[in-house]
Amino acid sequence: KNRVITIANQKGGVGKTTTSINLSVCLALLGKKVLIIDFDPQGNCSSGLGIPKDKNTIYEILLSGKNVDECIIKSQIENCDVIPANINLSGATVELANVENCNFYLKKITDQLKTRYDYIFIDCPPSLGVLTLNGLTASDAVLIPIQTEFFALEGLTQLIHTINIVKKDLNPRLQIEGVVLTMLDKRTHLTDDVTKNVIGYFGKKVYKTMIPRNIRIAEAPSFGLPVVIHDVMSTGAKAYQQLAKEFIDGEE
Amino acid sequence: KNRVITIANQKGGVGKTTTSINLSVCLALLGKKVLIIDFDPQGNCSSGLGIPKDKNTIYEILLSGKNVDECIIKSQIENCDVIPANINLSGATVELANVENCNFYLKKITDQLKTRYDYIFIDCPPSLGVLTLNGLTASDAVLIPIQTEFFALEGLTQLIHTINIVKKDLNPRLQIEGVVLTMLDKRTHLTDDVTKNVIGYFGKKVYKTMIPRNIRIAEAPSFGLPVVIHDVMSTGAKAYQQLAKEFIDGEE
Ligand SMILES: Nc1ncnc2c1ncn2[C@@H]1O[C@H](COP(=O)(O)OP(=O)(O)OP(=O)(O)O)[C@@H](O)[C@H]1O
Ligand SMILES: Nc1ncnc2c1ncn2[C@@H]1O[C@H](COP(=O)(O)OP(=O)(O)OP(=O)(O)O)[C@@H](O)[C@H]1O
Ligand SMILES: [Mg+2]
Ligand SMILES: [Mg+2]
Repeated sequence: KNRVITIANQKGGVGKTTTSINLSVCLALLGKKVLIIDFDPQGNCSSGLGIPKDKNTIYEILLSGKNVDECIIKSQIENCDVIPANINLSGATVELANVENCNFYLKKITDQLKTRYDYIFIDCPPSLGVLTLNGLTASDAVLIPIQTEFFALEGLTQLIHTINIVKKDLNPRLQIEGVVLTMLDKRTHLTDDVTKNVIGYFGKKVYKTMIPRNIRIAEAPSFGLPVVIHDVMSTGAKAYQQLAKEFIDGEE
Repeated sequence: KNRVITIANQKGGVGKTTTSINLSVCLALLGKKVLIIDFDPQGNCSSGLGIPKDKNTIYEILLSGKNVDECIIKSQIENCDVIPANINLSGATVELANVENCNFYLKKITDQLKTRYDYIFIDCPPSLGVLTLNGLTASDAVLIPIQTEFFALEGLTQLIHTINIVKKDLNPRLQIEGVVLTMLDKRTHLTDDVTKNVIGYFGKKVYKTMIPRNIRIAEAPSFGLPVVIHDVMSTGAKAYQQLAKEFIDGEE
């Protein structure tokens, strides 16, 4: 194993953080050793798992040379660790902007940690700037959450274009791990239209498991818990457990 | 009137574009002359109103000196014009980064157009970078959509901090126009908790009109229509009409 996977999509609010948290936790519950790197200055991944983010974050490792072991925090779930992020990380966007090899900073860190984990997931902010480029450059693959709504289709060409540029210029091994459809709402044709579009675009890369819109998913982070702990019987929890199984099957 | 208002929040998917489109259109239907400037490279505002965005966009005016009149497009709704955006605008982030007065580029344009409209709304991307800073610098006020979900609370301190910096260093007249709560879901306590929090933080600035989660709102852009045209009887349409009235009342 020892794979690094970036979770990216520049469209906002499509379920990047929710997927980072819940897929990682479900894999950990299946016995995989997982690390989540919160790479969004909003720090939603950290707070969604109840992880303190006031100090010892990814920013301190990247730019002030702090020892990575001091920033790895064990979550409440066995086998699932987190390196938190906070608003300081938005400083990195400016500090890295004109530095040579600015897109390789995160890779230096993930290369050190890779052998300790089965999977390292990187949660990105809603943009295609230096933070997401660092994630894509450090990764073996990218997992793309796509909300089944009209606006979510607009940015896909640009996202694929960026992935191809990174593959060409920065990281030749980068692949698309998979595409997961999120926030499905059975009550509307909108979902069907978007779903058909996405499958037409990505084919077999689209996971069969689709994540329904489920209020328990939105509630869980306010308790600092993944949905599979907050409400294991919910359709949201079952969907992410299913996704984790499909993800592992795809690996073999 | 002649007011310029930026719609901003760095959290993704909270209803910035949806509010830009539907508030503008409802004001236009009440007889106000409105211009929407799409200032997000995703170009969701443009496509949500069925506006072509392949050429003559805000990017061409900002950086290649195109005549602004060539880029103002009349929407299907009387009194509502749009200046579209497309992915080229993401180039501006790089091109403006090291330029002196890089935050004043949009203001040069809105200053020319102000007297032609009652309101100019600027739809921003999910970040606090140079595009949103241009929006805040060009504006009389900022309108903040906040999704009633846990993650949406995290970035508020940073957003207010940025507004205060812009007010101090770039635009002393900048005020908070108002805060609108979006995607309310009556079925969960989560909404109540977040709502209480937001009212505690912003007090009277929070509009009494709250926008419910309503599937018609999410469907409308796929027809290139605002919700009040797509389905005027929907709870979503009624809420935005109500918001427009409250917005105007607040002006007087
Ligand atoms: N399947 C779902 N059902 C219901 N709510 C969901 C679902 N997935 C995510 N959410 C909620 O929708 C909101 C947006 O999700 P999330 O924050 O994970 O998206 P994101 O892509 O990480 O956003 P950003 O672009 O700001 O980083 C959150 O409040 C989250 O709790
Ligand atoms: N009240 C609502 N009810 C249901 N769906 C909504 C509502 N408001 C917005 N949406 C849908 O939620 C998604 C996110 O909204 P929108 O794109 O307007 O947010 P945004 O803040 O502009 O996102 P971004 O951060 O990517 O610019 C869209 O698919 C939109 O159609
Ligand atoms: Mg996120
Ligand atoms: Mg938007």
